[in-house]
Amino acid sequence: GTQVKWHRSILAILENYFREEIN
Amino acid sequence: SPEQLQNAMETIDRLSGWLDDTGLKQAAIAQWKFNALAAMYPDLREVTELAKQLIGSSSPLPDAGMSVTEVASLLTESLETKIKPEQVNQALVTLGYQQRNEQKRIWILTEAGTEHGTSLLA
Repeated sequence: GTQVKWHRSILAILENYFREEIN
Repeated sequence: SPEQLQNAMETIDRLSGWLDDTGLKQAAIAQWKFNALAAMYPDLREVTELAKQLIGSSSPLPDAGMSVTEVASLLTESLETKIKPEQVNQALVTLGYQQRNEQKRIWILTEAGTEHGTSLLA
């Protein structure tokens, strides 16, 4: 099978996304 | 025989077409082709190993990166709120970085996603 691995650059993007979701 | 080999290579090419849609690196797909050929024709293993070494030396796989589970746990720490891996996967879909192939039950990177992620053969 295949597996997706994420680079560190995705963390800031997701942090912003979830911050907006939480608020 | 040369005909058998020809047939085997055509089959491998057809199968590798499916891998092309997954966002895998061409070097990884080429490695898979040589592995498939060696699996079908063990006599060729020595030759295929040489080819794979060459691929490995010219296109080393990038830093493996983080799984969604690891990303979720880092986000849980930084946001001080429990973030589950499923939420991360959904967010990555919403943001346009990955898509779900329900038939193959795998995540596929979108073009935008390839800037932040890599598809690896597990």
